[in-house]
Amino acid sequence: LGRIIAIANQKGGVGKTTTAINLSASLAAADCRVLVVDCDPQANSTSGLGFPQDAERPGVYDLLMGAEPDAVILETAFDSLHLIPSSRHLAGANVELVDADGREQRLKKQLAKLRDRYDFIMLDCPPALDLLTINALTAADAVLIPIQCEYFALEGISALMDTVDSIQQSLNPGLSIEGVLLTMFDERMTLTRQVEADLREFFQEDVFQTVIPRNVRLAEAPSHGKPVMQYDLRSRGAESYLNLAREILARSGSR
Amino acid sequence: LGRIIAIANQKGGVGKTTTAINLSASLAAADCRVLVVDCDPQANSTSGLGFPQDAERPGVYDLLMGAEPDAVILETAFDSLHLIPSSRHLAGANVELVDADGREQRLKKQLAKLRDRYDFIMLDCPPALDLLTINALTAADAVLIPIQCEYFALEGISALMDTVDSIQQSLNPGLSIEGVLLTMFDERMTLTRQVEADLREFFQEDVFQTVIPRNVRLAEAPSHGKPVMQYDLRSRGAESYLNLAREILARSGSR
Ligand SMILES: Nc1ncnc2c1ncn2[C@@H]1O[C@H](COP(=O)(O)OP(=O)(O)OP(=O)(O)O)[C@@H](O)[C@H]1O
Ligand SMILES: Nc1ncnc2c1ncn2[C@@H]1O[C@H](COP(=O)(O)OP(=O)(O)OP(=O)(O)O)[C@@H](O)[C@H]1O
Ligand SMILES: [Mg+2]
Ligand SMILES: [Mg+2]
Repeated sequence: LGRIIAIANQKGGVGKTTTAINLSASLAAADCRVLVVDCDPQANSTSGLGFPQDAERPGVYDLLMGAEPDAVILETAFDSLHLIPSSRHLAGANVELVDADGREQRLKKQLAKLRDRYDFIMLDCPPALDLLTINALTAADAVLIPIQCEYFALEGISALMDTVDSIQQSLNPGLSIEGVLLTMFDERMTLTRQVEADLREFFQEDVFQTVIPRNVRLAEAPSHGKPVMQYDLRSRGAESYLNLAREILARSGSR
Repeated sequence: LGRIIAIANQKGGVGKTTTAINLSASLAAADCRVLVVDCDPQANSTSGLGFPQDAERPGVYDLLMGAEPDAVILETAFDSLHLIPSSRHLAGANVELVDADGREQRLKKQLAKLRDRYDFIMLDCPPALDLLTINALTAADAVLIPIQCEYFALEGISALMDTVDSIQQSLNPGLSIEGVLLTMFDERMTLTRQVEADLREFFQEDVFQTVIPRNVRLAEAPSHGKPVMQYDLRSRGAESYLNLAREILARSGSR
């Protein structure tokens, strides 16, 4: 049965989308059937997987409003990697669902129909602890937290963990931490080293062994609509996400 | 009469807070009276100016709910630089104000009382086109758009400009573009150069002459609760924000 992993952190620009795309592509390369769900109205996972912005294309917004999953799932150009796209429409869901019944559980109910068709369902979250992120955390088995080793990123951790706690207590008692992923890591910077030490102390063994280095190939790949392994397999960016996929597969005992 | 500038871009991690703090400190160093309003529940401008997180401290949330401005304004450790802080409470405003009358104009009404006391009022926005950002764009005379020269940042421009357009048509016809600021600029990267060319073509002379380089001192300063000029005046980061302040002052013909 497929595992649902939410990739979340309300701090902006920490590598949520880059992780959603490249971890998913790496898992698909290892013969997993993977579905990426773009829960961010910015729709960066959608374009990074080769689908230009299109406000008319049905996607996650429609899914939350009750559309059948089959009506919104897209096949990407990459084997066994599917996508439920997003568009700027999705920003409206935060307002429209405010008074709706079971507003936090909409995504969970819809993804339950898909668990037997995928090995992994990866949820790319927006940079906010809003209803979209709450829907993702409620639907997920685990949360993967990308984090830059910088001061503001450290500051936001307690708010994120409080949100995870409150979701575990009410909406999703089974939610666990998949891991904390250090991203854009530059070992030459003392700031990075200092924040890394703080994070490892706080999160202990929840921090992934794999660390994602700052690597320009990761920033270039999305402009070609491709994951980094298809854009430049020999890059450190591609190698680090393949290592992350191996680490996650080893933890869940499969493959 | 004070100018109100919103620092906005829904793309996360592009340097909104870093610009709010360091441009404000540079203007204050040039003897302007400056007020920073932290409109982001992450409260990074608040901590970057030396005020640790404190959910009990009154701030922007209270201002939006009708508190008197004098009850929430803080003096910082830096001459003629004041702050209206934020806390994670502020995230609740997005939901609580959904059905309220004049929900978009709350900040505008409150800041009107302060215009004669400051030369500049800088609004640090969250990474979302939500009610907080809309309040800031409705209250502002102009919007300053920090942007990284990377692909996903380019993608988000059209959604941001559409939001600015729709606010100009209804809530704030006087809203202009203060400028587009290229941040974390690394001239050695071809990706940066390509995206820069696209941005200059799209925004023409709205792009500031001043470009903010990637400079680790800018990332280190917030952990000391200081703007970069107080942390390391000789750094390229401090120099670039002083240049930006000069450019903005020259444009508005003062000083
Ligand atoms: N390891 C890396 N090395 C270099 N660039 C990176 C790396 N990871 C991400 N980037 C680039 O940094 C920027 C921010 O990353 P990304 O958009 O994935 O973050 P995000 O957390 O999804 O942002 P948002 O909060 O806006 O959703 C992007 O331009 C991306 O291409
Ligand atoms: N020019 C720069 N050089 C190096 N680091 C920078 C620069 N500008 C910002 N940073 C660092 O990059 C990170 C993102 O910047 P910042 O938090 O200011 O962006 P933001 O747009 O306010 O993010 P958010 O969308 O989460 O509000 C921070 O850790 C900051 O210290
Ligand atoms: Mg993203
Ligand atoms: Mg910020």
